[in-house]
Amino acid sequence: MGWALALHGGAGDVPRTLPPETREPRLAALRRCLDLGAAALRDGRAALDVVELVVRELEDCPHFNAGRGSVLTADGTVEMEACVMEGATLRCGAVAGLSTVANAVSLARLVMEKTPHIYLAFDGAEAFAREQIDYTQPMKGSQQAPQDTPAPADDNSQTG
Amino acid sequence: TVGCVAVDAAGNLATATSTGGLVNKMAGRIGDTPVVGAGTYANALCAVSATGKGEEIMRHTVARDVAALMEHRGLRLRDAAARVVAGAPRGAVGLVAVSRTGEVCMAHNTTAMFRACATEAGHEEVGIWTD
Repeated sequence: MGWALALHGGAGDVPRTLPPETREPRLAALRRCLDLGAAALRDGRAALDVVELVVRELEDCPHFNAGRGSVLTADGTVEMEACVMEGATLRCGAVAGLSTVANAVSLARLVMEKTPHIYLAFDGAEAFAREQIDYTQPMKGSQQAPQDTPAPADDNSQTG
Repeated sequence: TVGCVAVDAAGNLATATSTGGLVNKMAGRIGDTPVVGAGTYANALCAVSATGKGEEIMRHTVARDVAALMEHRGLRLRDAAARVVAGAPRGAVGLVAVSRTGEVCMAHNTTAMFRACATEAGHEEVGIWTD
């Protein structure tokens, strides 16, 4: 049946009396993101790239509770979380407790692609994000890839 | 919460979900979005992204249950999603899902869900309430 995509904002008890000035910007953002994702799929982009592309666009839109539009905790802070998952490989990445990252979904994908873990949260996730930014500086070429120290053969440090 | 599910021309499936959490939530509270199998899940049959009351979505492992009903009961995407949403507490769950064959589903037991979908066959939908 070919390519397909679906996207969402929040679900809940939204009154039908929602005023147009609140309703229309959200509908316009949904249409814009749908067109963005459909065009990418039409161009042959991979599903994983497309879902990240669309969710980044939604994170950058202040009308939705994610990224720029995130709500505040009881302490008046921001704690964002995100997750990506690829069906064919079951590879996945997730982050939580983020307050300084613009696009949590892209950090979740970096956790999936650049760490042996699935889930990073709070300080560890923020430190990993800073590391990723450092890594993409111009000095990237001179950066030595971290040497993979082989895990000790006989210990069980690689199991939960 | 925002999310997107997609199947590309090669039949690969993926899902992504992102959220600011719950307004006034306790600091440190983690919701369903980053819990693989609760708010977000994909396998070779379908990709799912959920939104709503995170604690209920986690209790009912919503995203994984849709995939499991397809995998173990042979249900079609639409029927699996309808079964999971109907089995969750009223007013708590919304999800979008797509199958390897390009079937799209947007199901919710709330009064509304901000949603949109498109298929290569030309179907397109953008909505908030269920008319």
